Amino acid sequence: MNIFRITGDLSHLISIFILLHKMRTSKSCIGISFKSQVLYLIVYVTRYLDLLWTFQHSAYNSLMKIIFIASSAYTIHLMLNDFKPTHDPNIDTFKVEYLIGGSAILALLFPYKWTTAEVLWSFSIWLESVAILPQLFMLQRTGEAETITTHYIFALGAYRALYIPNWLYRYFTESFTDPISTIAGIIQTILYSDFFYIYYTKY
Amino acid sequence: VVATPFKDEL
Repeated sequence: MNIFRITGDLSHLISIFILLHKMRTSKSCIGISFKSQVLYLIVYVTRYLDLLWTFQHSAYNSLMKIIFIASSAYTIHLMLNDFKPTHDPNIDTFKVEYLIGGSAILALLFPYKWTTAEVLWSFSIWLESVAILPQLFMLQRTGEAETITTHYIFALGAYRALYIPNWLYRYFTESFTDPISTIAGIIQTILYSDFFYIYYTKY
Repeated sequence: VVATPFKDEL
């Protein structure tokens, strides 16, 4: 576990905390894309299915996986129940069918192995790389975003961006390679880059 | 160099 990996994971945890904190204190989910949140739940459930058989291998990984699935489900629960009146589907109009379809095609074409778990894992990696698009699209449509929503997107983007130096470090120290994660992670970081640029110039 | 068979990342 290197500094980039741990900082990336912490950044992911912070993003979840920011999002839930924002919703609970403002008692609303204004500015949050429900579609992106559903995509993230699909990402975590399909990727962390291995909890069922690798649970005992790493307490750290298993705990984080449970936190990611649970917090994602809780976010959706809040958006569907407590804060439903503040959600406006009319500005959350990104066509996620293409993201899901494209990720499914890539997963079926290039998995590490043609097993259900590996294909679902690959699907989750590709889907995660584009899951922020409905949120960024919504941000662009509504113009000015709340500071807290902006911090959430930054922390979430920083998580995967920090995995890139982690993969480089692991390649040189332990000959670790994971081309699917690496390519998807680079695509994900590129999608965030415009947002990162605006964030840096603003804060 | 083989892709990790065991997923040790998140």
